[in-house]
Amino acid sequence: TVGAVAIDSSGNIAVATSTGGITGKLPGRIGDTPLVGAGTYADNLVGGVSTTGHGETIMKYSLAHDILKRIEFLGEDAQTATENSCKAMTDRLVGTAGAITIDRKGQVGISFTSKRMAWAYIKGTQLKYGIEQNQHQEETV
Amino acid sequence: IEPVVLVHGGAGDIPSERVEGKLVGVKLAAKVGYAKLRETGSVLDAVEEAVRSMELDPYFNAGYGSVLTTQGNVEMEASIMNGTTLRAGCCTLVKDIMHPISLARRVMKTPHNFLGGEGVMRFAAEEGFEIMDPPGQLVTDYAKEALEEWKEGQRRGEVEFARTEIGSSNKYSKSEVG
Repeated sequence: TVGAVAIDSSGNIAVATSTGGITGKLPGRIGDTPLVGAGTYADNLVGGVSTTGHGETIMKYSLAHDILKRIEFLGEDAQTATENSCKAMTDRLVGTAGAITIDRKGQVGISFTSKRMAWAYIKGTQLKYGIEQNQHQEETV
Repeated sequence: IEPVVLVHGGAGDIPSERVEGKLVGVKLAAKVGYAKLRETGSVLDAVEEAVRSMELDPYFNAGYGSVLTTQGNVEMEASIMNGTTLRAGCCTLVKDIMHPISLARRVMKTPHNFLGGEGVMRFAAEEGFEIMDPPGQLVTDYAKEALEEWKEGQRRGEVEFARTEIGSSNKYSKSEVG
């Protein structure tokens, strides 16, 4: 699965997610990616999220929506909400996943309970990226 | 607010030999998306372009490089959402189209949120999307190997989604979980 979240200087947010699914899936299987609230959600008033991982788990937890509701109602920042939601989902449903989030202030959240998740973002002249847990590398662009 | 373009290239037990290719791909996608945002000022354009970049890259499970069904076919899905209007475009069971994310964006122009199956393929044709002929051009050798590895595991009687392994593909190093 691949995904992207963007915010502009006016606070407009958009999210996109695309996938081939899961190896060995039955023909006709639908996962989380095309489901609003599971694989993708965007609301300028709160933020935007794209998710990836075990689709059957993500859709049962409505992961993208859950992250944004933590920001909206619990006052968590993007990173905290993304971490807490992914962990709570895996604790409850076992399946692993990851998510990327930008909140309405432009703060970034990146977290995953899977072994690895490739991610990158550009803010100003900084390109930050990683794939392992707690890996944050940086380049100037 | 400082503009940001943030991307991911999938989560799971990514094999070590795929790490470098994934990192190159996500860095490129972030750059492509950010350049598009600067060019057009549109966050929708930015996320679509970033995802299109990864749909072209066989290191990712989307577009060219998508994983396979039990029948050996590619069935893709995508969604896109505008946080300003809350309009969304979603598609599923998409076959033989290079960029499902662009098809999802086109669905935003309909009165509906979500099209799938035969209907979305008809919609794609009407909207002028190229439906690749002959079919199967999105299937990579790596995806075939991953499916064979997965089938071999099934033949050996392993239960892929045993409780402790949901979301993990470590018995099938080439497979992806979505």
